Amino acid sequence: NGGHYTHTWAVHIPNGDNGIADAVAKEHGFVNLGKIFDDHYHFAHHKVSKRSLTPASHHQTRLDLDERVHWAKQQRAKSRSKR
Amino acid sequence: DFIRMRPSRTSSRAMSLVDAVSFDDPKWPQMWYLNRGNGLDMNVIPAWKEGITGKGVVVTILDDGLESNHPDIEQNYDPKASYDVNSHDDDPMPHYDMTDSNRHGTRCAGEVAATANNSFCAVGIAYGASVGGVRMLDGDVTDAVEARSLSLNPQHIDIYSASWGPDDDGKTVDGPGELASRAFIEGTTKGRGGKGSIFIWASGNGGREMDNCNCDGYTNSIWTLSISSATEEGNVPWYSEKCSSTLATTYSSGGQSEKQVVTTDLHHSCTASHTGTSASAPLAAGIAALVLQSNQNLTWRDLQHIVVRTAKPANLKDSSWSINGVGRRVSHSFGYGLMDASDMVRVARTWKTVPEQQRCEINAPHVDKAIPPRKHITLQLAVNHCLSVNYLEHVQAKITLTSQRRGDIQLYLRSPANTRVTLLTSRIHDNSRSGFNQWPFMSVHTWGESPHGNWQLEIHNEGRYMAQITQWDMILYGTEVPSQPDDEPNKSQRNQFNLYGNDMAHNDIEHDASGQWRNMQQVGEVGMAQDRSNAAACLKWNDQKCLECQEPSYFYQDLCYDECPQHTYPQTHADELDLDVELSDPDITAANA
Repeated sequence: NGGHYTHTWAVHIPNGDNGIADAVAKEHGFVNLGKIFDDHYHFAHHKVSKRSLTPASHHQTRLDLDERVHWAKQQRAKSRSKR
Repeated sequence: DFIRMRPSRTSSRAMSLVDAVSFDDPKWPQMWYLNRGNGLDMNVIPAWKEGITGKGVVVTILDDGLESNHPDIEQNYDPKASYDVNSHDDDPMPHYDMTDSNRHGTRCAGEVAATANNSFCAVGIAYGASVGGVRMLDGDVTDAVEARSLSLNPQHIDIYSASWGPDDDGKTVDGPGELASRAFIEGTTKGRGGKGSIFIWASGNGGREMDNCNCDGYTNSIWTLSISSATEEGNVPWYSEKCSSTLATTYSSGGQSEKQVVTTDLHHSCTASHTGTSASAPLAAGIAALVLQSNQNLTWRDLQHIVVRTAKPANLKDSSWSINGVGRRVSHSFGYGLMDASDMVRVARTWKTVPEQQRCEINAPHVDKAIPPRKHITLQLAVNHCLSVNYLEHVQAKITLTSQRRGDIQLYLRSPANTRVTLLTSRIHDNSRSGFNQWPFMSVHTWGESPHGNWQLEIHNEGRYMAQITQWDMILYGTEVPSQPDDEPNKSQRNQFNLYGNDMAHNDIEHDASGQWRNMQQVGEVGMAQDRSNAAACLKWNDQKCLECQEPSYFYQDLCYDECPQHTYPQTHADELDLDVELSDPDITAANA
């Protein structure tokens, strides 16, 4: 029961540091926002709506089909409150 | 000490000590939770007097940004402990709006490391520490955003302080996703050169909504040091949530007549009205920074051990105080009590790194039991083979159950040492039909106890429809040997008992799930059932539970014993008839014991 889909992805690209993560992002129309940890990267796609009830399957599929990508997941917003 | 000396002492030594704590920051006199003395503050001043100010320790605030050029912050501001995850740059400066809605992180940061003696605003608990901010709440929060924040520069940052979480609305059950969970694991295993990142978390403000912080997967996590609040008068605040995963408490706001927390605010200003558990977690983070300065080798688990041993129950009023199986007072509102900075620093100086964490998971077999409306059932699980865990730290009861209304379910866990832990209270707003799917209810209440023996899980269904439990797994964390070299087995429980007197006789007479009286009465202060059971004496088994023992062995907690376990005595039929009446009066019980 996650919140809306965002225009960002978490992407696992083994050995992505040597320019591979940037290349993957560029080839598929994403921007590499930087590393989350290890070989996991934070991508954004500026042609995807920042808030959507449905996933951006086309962009997900492109990442899924790229052999350099081990795993990718479109990020959903979580409700978080200051205390 | 501080208050007594301030007005008239003339000796040079006394004056120098006074000078050491007489700051010229104008809000210092209002910082009641640091300077009111008489055992009613968090005992920070003695640590300061010894020169412990958090120097060399790095704290970051995961929140809505940090006003890094604030006059009380800029001296201690650490850009390497800062990042803007919302805007993807290195500057965590908050976004300013008409309502100053992004003041939260700046307020939290000042509690930790506001500069002392700069004639401006307040004094941070760790005023010598470095402080950074991660701007991550001012935008969509996703699993990736959380993971990125929690794993920022883990070889540089020592302590991450978080005063946020899933909605405290009394109906949410939510926790870290797969990436954030991995960030916690990576942080605690690899951060700080392998000693483990320290994650300090506010336990939640859902008291008014009857929320339970065990339904928040961040505070309920073993990787976070979960902090609750106490008011100026030592009461449970109106916003406080009760749960078994809270480790300790710091002061914060309370009723309208009670004071709040002083700290930095947006626009280079100052406030004396920071509130809630949000204000408590950074105070704990500041104290943790002092402790790490006194011993940089402490691991993330060392710090939790030190909190457990030094937190002070005194002056905190709560009906849920109880005494666990090793004699420690613990409460569902306050954990082990109010954090004591000076005592933590003292203990930390000579602390020996705790032995490696051991983990043992036991799966209750064939759990598929209905819980009728307005009834409860009790499940039992014998722990006999977790040889690597003899001294408990965190305990998780991972539970899968279905219910027509999740808020109708209550869960209680009883340890072999007879510590009764509330894992879940009724939540009046929780109408969800989702139940719980392998939710790891966590408890710190049995810290130091032996896990060996019989664990009991009570499931209460206060609703009008049937509920069903389908899975119960126990995950026990702890050590094989005592956590400190001078801790002999059971030594601490005896010392603690002497401190707290005889008001802790445990009543172990009760109906079990089948309605049978137990065959042995447990008396006295501690109910540690040593695992000296004799399996060969069991005549009939069911699901690892012995149903009948061969004479002359004794039956106790589903096992057979050749001799009565410690603190138990043989029970006759006559005892059974009388004791249920007598034991209802604690005084009589203690006298009998």
